Order: sequence, then structure tokens, then C-alpha cells
Amino acid sequence: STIVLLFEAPKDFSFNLHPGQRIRVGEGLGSL
Amino acid sequence: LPSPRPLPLLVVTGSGYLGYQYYKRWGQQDNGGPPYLATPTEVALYRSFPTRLLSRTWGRLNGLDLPTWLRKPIYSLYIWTFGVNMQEAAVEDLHHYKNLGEFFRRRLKPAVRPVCSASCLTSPADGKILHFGRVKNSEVEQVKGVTYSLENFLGPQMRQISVSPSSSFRDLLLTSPDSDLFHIVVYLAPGDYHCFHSPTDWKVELRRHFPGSLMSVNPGVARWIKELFCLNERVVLSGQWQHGFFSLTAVGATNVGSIRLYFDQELQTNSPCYRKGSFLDRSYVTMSSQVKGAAGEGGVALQKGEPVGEFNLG
Repeated sequence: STIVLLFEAPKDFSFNLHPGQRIRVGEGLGSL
Repeated sequence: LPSPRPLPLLVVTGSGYLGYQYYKRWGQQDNGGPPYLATPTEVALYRSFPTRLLSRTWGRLNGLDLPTWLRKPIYSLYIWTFGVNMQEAAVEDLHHYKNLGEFFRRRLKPAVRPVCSASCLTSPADGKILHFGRVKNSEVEQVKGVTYSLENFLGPQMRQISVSPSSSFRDLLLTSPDSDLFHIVVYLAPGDYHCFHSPTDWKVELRRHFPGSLMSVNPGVARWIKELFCLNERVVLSGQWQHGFFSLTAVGATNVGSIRLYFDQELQTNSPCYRKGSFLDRSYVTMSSQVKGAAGEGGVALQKGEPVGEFNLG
């Protein structure tokens, strides 16, 4: 199964992730 | 020499041809070539498989209670196969789970998933980041190089009526010219914890349920079938957060065909019959306040980290 988040954010929003990385509930995905 | 029998000859040549196609396809993929996409015929062939029936049968099978003596060996095999970390489970005793469906819905100890307070956006689930980034035009990437249409994925928007027809679908969703549209795809493997949580503080205004296929959403299939997330059964929750539009979509898969929302008992997924291309809306904006978390006229208020729903076998 898959969860897709689609959201509006200020243009300077940035993800602190890399593709293929493992992630867990509650961990930060990005910041402004 | 006896004349060759047609059937074995057909099987050998057919499997040889398929093997060659497979090798050519993945060889092209490995050396950095563009992803090999399934042809419409291959997609139609895949969709013609009775995956929904299979999924419901799989769910019924996993709903049968196991005798106590059989629970430990069965669940231990599942744990070993999919690398489940039972130390994090709220109940570690395997005899506690009556059937595999209940084991699949296991809860975690609250302390093992602290919610990051420094980030305005946190992961809604355990899993693997399949893809993320900015949404360009109105196409979203399911994996690198394979896109799907935003409009097909979310369906028509109410605001479509009030803005000029020349606006792109992406522009419809944005509430400010200073913002952009972003997306992230989290893939949950069979051994992952399968409840999903709210990724931020937001208000859910609409639930849109798209019945659909239940093809695998394994990363390999996501690289092979364009628009996979628009073809599969899914539940789209949309509303507003501090920066404008926000949506969370749970996409079903063959062995995990059912999606539950804790604040919406009316939702029924993976039903035997549905009309292709249809969707069912439920607005929470006019909901009365008796629903958990409902904010009366404003929709269902969710806090960052709050449990929202779960995927179920079958």
C-alpha cells in the first residue's frame, strides 16, 4: 500500500529526505 | 523423427519470447535508459486479473481465527519473511492475535514513534520514500520519470467553477501566488506497521473514495505502470493546513485492499461491484460535532501525529 501527500507550501519549503530512504511515523519530512 | 507436439512447442517458444522481452526491458532500465512502461494492452491484461476477488478472498482467509498452537509458527514465519520488529509492538505475545488480519493491524508502543516537533510536516506512515518533490504543471511523479495526472488522481475540484477556464488544475489548488505544490509518496512494505497518522495539524473537508483496481504498488510495478495510482482503489482526504491546500491519499493494493478511517465509519472499500471511473464524495464541512475531532462547520480537525486510519488485508 501507499500514502501520497499532496500539499501547498511556500516556495522555499524544502524536503530533508532522499529517494529510497526508510521513514517512520512522526519523523520530520521537511521544513520552511 | 516423431512430429513435434504443438503445445510444448508453443510453451517453449512463448516463454522464450517473454523471457527475451523481460531481459530487454530490464536491461534497458539498468543502464539508465528511460523506464520501460507497460503498453495499454499489458495494463488491460493486468487489470483483467480478478485482483479484487483475490484480495477479498485473501482477507476472508486471514480473518479466520487460528488455533492457539498454530499462531506462533504462522506469525513467526510472517515476521521472519517480512522483517517485522515485534519489540515495537504494543502486544509482543503472538498468541494474543487471533488471526493474521489482527496481527497485521497490530498497534505500536506509543513511545517508539515520537512526533518531531521541529518539523511542520511529519511522516504519516512507516515505509520507504518512493518519490518526492515539486509538482510541475499538473503531472506528479509516482517514481522518477513515471508521472500521473493530478486531475485524474484528485478528481474535479469544487473551485473549478469559480476560476477562469484557462487556469491549470494545479493553479486551482493553490490559494496564494507565493506558494507551490509539493508531493511525497511513501510505500508501505508487507512487514511495515500499517496504520497511518496525521502528518500535520489540518482540517479535513472532503473524503473522496475512488473504487478501482487493486494492482500491486510495489516500486517495480510503480516504475512499470504509468498512472498506477489513478487506476488503483484509493481514498483522498483533502482540506486545509496553515499554508493552504493539503491532501492525504491512501492507495490500496492487491493484498491490502481495504482502507479504514477512524473518524468515518461510513467508508466501505473493496466492495464486490463498482462503476469504473466513479467516485463517492463525503463532505465533512457540514458535519455535526458528534463526529470525533469534527470541528462542526469547519471539517474534521486532525493534530500532527494523531492516528487517522489503517490498511487491512483483503
